[in-house]
Amino acid sequence: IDSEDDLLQECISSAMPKKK
Amino acid sequence: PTPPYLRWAGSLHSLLDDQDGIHLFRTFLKQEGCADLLDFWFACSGFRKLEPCESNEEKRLKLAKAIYKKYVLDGQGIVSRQIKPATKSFIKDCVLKQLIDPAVFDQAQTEIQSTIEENSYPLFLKSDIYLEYT
Repeated sequence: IDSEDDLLQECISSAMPKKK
Repeated sequence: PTPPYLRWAGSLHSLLDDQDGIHLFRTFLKQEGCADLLDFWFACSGFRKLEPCESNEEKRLKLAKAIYKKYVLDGQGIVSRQIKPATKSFIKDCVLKQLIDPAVFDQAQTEIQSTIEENSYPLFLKSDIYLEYT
């Protein structure tokens, strides 16, 4: 379960803008 | 230059293109009990960015299942309730058949984006949390 959540979090973060 | 918080009011895209904007919007959505809408939207974008190559297939399949399980499968969840039944069936079929196109969540993302644009986003721009920030 943890690794699924980690994968999801990583995926969500990868789509967010990196710089301001 | 236009301050970021004024740009956020211009379009949802401007808001979601700014780290501080995302953070504030997510805080608002969390208060409203619908932060999953935003998380799902970003998860769809992140999934689409994953290249479908051999070394990635296991990860893509695992991730597609995780997104499906967390946001689509639970019929009581805020995301699932805003996605059309046909769209949910399509995603379910793809996941079960393990045929995971990068665009598998695109339609669902569009539907969730409409929900955000029509409801959460205008409410956010009128919310105390945004007005206090400005």
